[in-house]
Amino acid sequence: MSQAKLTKFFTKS
Amino acid sequence: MFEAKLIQGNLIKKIMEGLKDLVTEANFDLSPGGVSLQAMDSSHVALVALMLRGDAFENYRCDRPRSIGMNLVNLSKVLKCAGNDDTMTLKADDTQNNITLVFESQAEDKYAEVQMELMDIDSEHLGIPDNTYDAIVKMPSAQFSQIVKDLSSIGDTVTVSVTKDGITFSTSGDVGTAHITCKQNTSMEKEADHTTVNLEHPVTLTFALRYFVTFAKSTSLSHQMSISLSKELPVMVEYAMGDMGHIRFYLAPKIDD
Repeated sequence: MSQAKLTKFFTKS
Repeated sequence: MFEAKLIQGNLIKKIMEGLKDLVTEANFDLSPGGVSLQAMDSSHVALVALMLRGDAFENYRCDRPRSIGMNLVNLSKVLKCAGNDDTMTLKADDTQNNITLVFESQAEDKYAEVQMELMDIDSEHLGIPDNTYDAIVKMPSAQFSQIVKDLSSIGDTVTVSVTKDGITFSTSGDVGTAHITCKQNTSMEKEADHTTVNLEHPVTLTFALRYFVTFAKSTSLSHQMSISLSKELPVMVEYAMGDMGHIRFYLAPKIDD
């Protein structure tokens, strides 16, 4: 398994 | 002009305990409604979102919205000047690049004033969607803290699984494997001791355990905490501070390659 980054789920606002 | 006074000044100390191991510098967003902060850790895996409502303060004044950048390591040093029972007043003049912190004893026989330089910080603000989570578990924060500490001495990752029976934390390492299950339990007199499972769909996700250990440093903020999970989404770990505000942590899961 690899560590996902938050930016994969949350968009920059 | 920004000015805000907290009767329980140690609330800021407790908040900093939960923040300083995750982020070293952050922008505090001051607005007429209150103080908020959003910051990601350097690896962009975890995010902390703090909200303190203006009416949580004894007197709160914020003439115009403004972001003030602070080095949290320095802020922690400054906060050492505050006694645990001291009131804390924060003052920032719009024209100055510093913040003044005033700590006063309840008996008003000790007065400390510290000025700290502000800094310009480039930070990315993320839009966090209002998720409907598959599972929300509320449990005593001390219990969550103990579980993640115990498991972190056995393994590096934790698999969190919520079913109608409860929440299970599992890890494995050189020592062996461990599973800890907390079942729904509302039989205790104090609501803060209850464990409740609100389940839409069973969910299982895997996370880096060390982040949970860092989040649990906010344990002193609240007797209860909550873990909100959805399939293939970041977990939200929340410590609510009554009606004063909250601190929320988001952590991206480990995903199959």
